[in-house]
Formats: sequence, structure tokens, C-alpha cells
Amino acid sequence: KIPKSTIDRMPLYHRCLSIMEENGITETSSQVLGLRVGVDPSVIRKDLAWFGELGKRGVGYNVPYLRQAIAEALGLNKDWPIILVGAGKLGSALADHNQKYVKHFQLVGIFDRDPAKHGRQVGGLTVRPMEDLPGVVKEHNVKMAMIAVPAKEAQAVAHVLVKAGIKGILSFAPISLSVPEDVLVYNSDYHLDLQRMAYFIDNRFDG
Amino acid sequence: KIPKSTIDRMPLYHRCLSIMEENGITETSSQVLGLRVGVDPSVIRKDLAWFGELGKRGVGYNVPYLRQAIAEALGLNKDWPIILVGAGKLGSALADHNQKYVKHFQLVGIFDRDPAKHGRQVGGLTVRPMEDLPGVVKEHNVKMAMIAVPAKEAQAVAHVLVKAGIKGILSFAPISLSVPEDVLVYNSDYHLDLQRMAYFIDNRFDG
Ligand SMILES: NC(=O)c1ccc[n+]([C@@H]2O[C@H](COP(=O)([O-])OP(=O)(O)OC[C@H]3O[C@@H](n4cnc5c(N)ncnc54)[C@H](O)[C@@H]3O)[C@@H](O)[C@H]2O)c1
Ligand SMILES: NC(=O)c1ccc[n+]([C@@H]2O[C@H](COP(=O)([O-])OP(=O)(O)OC[C@H]3O[C@@H](n4cnc5c(N)ncnc54)[C@H](O)[C@@H]3O)[C@@H](O)[C@H]2O)c1
Repeated sequence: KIPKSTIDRMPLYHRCLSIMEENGITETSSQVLGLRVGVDPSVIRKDLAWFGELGKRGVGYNVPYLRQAIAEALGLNKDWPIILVGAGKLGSALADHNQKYVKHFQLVGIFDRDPAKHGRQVGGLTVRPMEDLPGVVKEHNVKMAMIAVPAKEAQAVAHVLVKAGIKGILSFAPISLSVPEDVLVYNSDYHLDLQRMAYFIDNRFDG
Repeated sequence: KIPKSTIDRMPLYHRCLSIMEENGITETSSQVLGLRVGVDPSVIRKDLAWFGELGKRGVGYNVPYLRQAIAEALGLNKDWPIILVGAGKLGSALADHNQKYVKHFQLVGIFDRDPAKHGRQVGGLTVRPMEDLPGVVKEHNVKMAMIAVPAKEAQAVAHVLVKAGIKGILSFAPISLSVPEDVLVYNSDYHLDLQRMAYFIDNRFDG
């Protein structure tokens, strides 16, 4: 049973290794990787050990090989259709960014309750009314959604998503969402990163 | 020497405990906390052990006491002035959100190179030209900045920030930034959360 904290760090390693691979770096070590991703090398080695003998003791890791092994272990090459609720400032930024930079999670629908936004082109898609949401989820068998609406609206939106069949919600709204046990919720909160950064600025870590 | 992975999780515990405290919950356990934050209870107990005897074996933790202990250990009650570069869709959303919801990191300046944005009111502040940035950083002794500009502009902006004296950068641009050793960079990337969520949807975790 792979620990959740290990799984949570794997996409971070994969991103770093992808960047290294793009830059032609072919060999690395837990030390170098640790410095780049901000994780203790011993933690990296323990994490990777769950997925097999991925490196050579005393030699290190082959970058493309390790990246591919992690991608396979995490299913990172699978394509997922996703939807977005909220086509305001944040939603529009997310849609544009997603279209340009995110490869395996493709937006197939953007929804907003504001009629003024319906028909607007955002991130290569046309903003649609909330009434269209269940149909789109069904048509594309969508399992994941992002919420970018105000705090007081987020719970109601989560309810609509769950009813439509969504199994994973990434919410940017600053509120704790209530969902059934079989639905996952991730709260994206840059505030936590500011707090982490502040600690390390004041307690410069040598790790 | 507290491990970095422990420090990284502490703000997550603090946020959860704050929400519990707001909802009048006075007692909790590593099991309940673990379920809420998505961290193995044993990991939570190991993390908290770095900061003292914060709970009673077999009894659990007092919520307000634990929240306060974590806040003190992490210096979460300290006020930090911060600045933002990029007043586009994402930057505007960040500024509004920060003004409404973020207590100890206050925006004291928003900067953009687009003259059309100068003078615009965003998140309670007036958008200013990049030329004003060094002066504002100096005046408020700013140590932290957020970057919300396009990928190809982010490195140049990071250079300006470092030159002005910034020691911690939270970047939303999809690019790896090069900075001196004494400057911290956090890359905010919701893509990683989508990857984590996808794994757990496919491998429903019972932890
Ligand atoms: N977590 C973070 O990192 C972060 C960063 C920035 C903003 N935020 C949060 O993201 C949310 C959106 O911010 P924004 O600046 O884009 O706000 P915004 O007001 O510009 O956009 C919100 C959009 O949601 C739509 N909406 C409202 N209620 C709805 C409903 N019930 N169903 C469908 N659509 C609905 C509105 O019509 C609007 O288009 C806010 O909660 C904000 O606090 C979070
Ligand atoms: N990591 C994430 O979660 C996430 C989510 C959404 C968007 N993004 C990224 O955030 C960035 C901003 O997205 P957006 O939708 O707000 O874009 P945008 O085009 O709406 O805004 C960018 C702003 O940056 C300003 N700018 C450009 N170059 C500058 C420079 N050299 N100095 C100062 N200001 C400059 C522009 O004038 C503009 O106002 C993009 O890189 C995008 O890919 C990241």
C-alpha cells in the first residue's frame, strides 16, 4: 500500500524530470533531484523504492528511464476530459493556461450562470449555461471538474457536479466542501505556499 | 533539524484546525485530522512530534491549543508585505482573493508593463508601472513576490525582483526560474493536483 504522501510527491518528481529531459540532462541523483524539487534526498529514495529498482546504488538515476517509470506507475499518460465551472477572472486564466500547457487533462466544457458570459470564447471553448453541464459530463464521461466561483456559491456548484457524476473536484474557492465519501476534493490554496515560503525565508533551511 | 516535508505539511494542518475551530470543534485525533487533510495519521503524529508533546496519548489533541502551537512554531501570525507582478486575468483574481481572504500577507503593490492597466483598481490597489517596483520593495521592505505573467516573460521579471531585494517568489508561470541560491522559488501548478486526483480516482485509496 503506497503511502499517500509518496503519491503526492510523485507528480513533482515527474515534472522536474520532464524539465531535465527537455534540457538534455540524462543522469541525476537523489541529491540533485532533492535540491530541485525541495525534498530531502532520503525521502525521494524511500518514495522511489515503492516502484522498483529504479536507480543504481552509488551511481544514480537515468533521467528518461526514471521519468517514464514514474509516468507509468502513476498513469500519467492517460487522457482525462475535465470541465470547469466559473468563467470569471480565475476561470478564464485557468482555461487559457490549460489549453496551452496541460496535455492529458482536456477541458471539454466551461460553465457559468452569468448569461452575459454565455457564448463567450474562453480557452478555445464556448462558455455554456449550467443547464448544459449534466449532458456534457455524460457525453464525455467526465470524472473531474474545477471550481472557480465565489466562496458562497461553491457548495451549491459541488452539489451539481456530484449529482452529474463527477468523482474528483479541484476547487479554488476558499471554503471547505462537503461531498459524499466516493468523491475527492482538492483545495488549491496559494496561501499555504506563502506560509511555507515565509518560514523558510526566516529559517533559511540548509537541507 | 525539522524535515522540509514536515514543514510543508504544517500549513495544511493549521488550515484544517482553523476551520475546525471556527466550527466549534474542540477535540480531534490524528485519524480525524488525517482523513480531513489527506495525510496518513502516522505521518501527522511524526510531524507534530517535532514541535513538542502537543497531544495526550490515547486521548487526542485539543484543537485551539494545537492550532495555536502550530501557528507559533511556524510564525504564522507574522505580517508580511508582498507584491504582485502581472495584473492580467490571473493577477486580478489573485489580488481580489488576497484582499478578501489572506490575512498575514498583504499586497502593497501590483505592477504590470502594460500602460493600459496602469491606474486601474485591482484588489484595493492601483496598478503601477514596473519602474515603481524597486521603490515600493524598498519602502515596505518587501521580501516576497508573486509572478502572474506569461511564461516567456517570467525569467526577466524574476531578475527584476531579485535585483530589487526579493527573497521569495511564488510563480504561476509554467516555467522553471533561475535565481541565486539565497532566493526561494515556489511554482504553483494546479496540474500536479489534477495528476494526484486522477491517480486516486483510478486507485481509490483506503488510507
Ligand atoms: N485558491 C486560489 O489560489 C485562488 C486564487 C484566486 C481566486 N480564488 C477564488 O476563485 C474564485 C473565483 O475568483 P474570480 O476572481 O475568478 O471571481 P469572478 O467573480 O471574476 O468570477 C466568478 C465567476 O463565477 C460565476 N458564478 C458565480 N456563481 C456561480 C454558480 N452558482 N454557478 C456557476 N457559475 C457561477 C460568476 O458568474 C463569475 O463569472 C473566488 O472564490 C476566489 O476567491 C482562489
Ligand atoms: N499555475 C497555475 O495554476 C496557472 C493558472 C492560470 C494561469 N497561469 C499562468 O499565469 C500567467 C498569467 O496568466 P493570465 O491569464 O493572467 O495572462 P494575461 O495575459 O491575462 O495577463 C498577463 C499580464 O502580465 C503582464 N506582463 C507581461 N509581461 C510582463 C512583464 N515583463 N512585466 C510586467 N508585466 C508583464 C501583461 O501586461 C498582462 O497584464 C500565464 O503564464 C499563465 O500560463 C498559471
